Amino acid sequence: NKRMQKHDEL
Amino acid sequence: MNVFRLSGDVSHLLAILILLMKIWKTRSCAGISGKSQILFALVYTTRYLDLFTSFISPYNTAMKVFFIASSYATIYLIYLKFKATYDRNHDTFRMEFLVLPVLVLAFVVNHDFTPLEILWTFSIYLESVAILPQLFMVSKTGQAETITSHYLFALGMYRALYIVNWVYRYYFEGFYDLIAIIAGVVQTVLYCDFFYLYVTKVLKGKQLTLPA
Repeated sequence: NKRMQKHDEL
Repeated sequence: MNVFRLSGDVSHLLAILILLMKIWKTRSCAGISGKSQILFALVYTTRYLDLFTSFISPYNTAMKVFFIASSYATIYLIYLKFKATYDRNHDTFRMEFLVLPVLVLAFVVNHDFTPLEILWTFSIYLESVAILPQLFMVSKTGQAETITSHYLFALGMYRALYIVNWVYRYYFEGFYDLIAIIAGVVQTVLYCDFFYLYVTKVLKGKQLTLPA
């Protein structure tokens, strides 16, 4: 699965 | 950033401010689980280690700093400043029953076997169960102060709004992260019982009492 860019969420 | 994630973060911020206000104004942490607050401090500490390595935006950095600072401030208020009002006898959930399985799972199921990524995964899994000591304490005491129920409602809504944000991001940006999504769904499901009581009781002006 396409990973979220470097965990840009809190 | 989208409106669902932003409102989720605002709800999270509100929850923390409500809790700090409750403890500071009533000068008491009665009914508050210190153990859940310790787990939240652990969640933010292990998740926001990238505070110094990766810069996303001023907003992102400011919120991370606030979540870390406020979680330790809450622990200080509970265990030091107002420790006489801390209800130790009802805050008896065994934290190790949460931390250890979550730690093992983070080593087994993760996206990348690197220290930062395993700590992030540990933090995501831990956050989904960190509220259990608090919910356990409410069920043990059989009731919660109205202000405490507002805190729990705001805290529960934050991750529920994040679920909507993940659906939005999947359809409009093609991104999704199964670890965050599954943990977020588990976290939100744990609040369902409380959400039901909050809507049927607190919103009607009644005291939040659980069938003892």
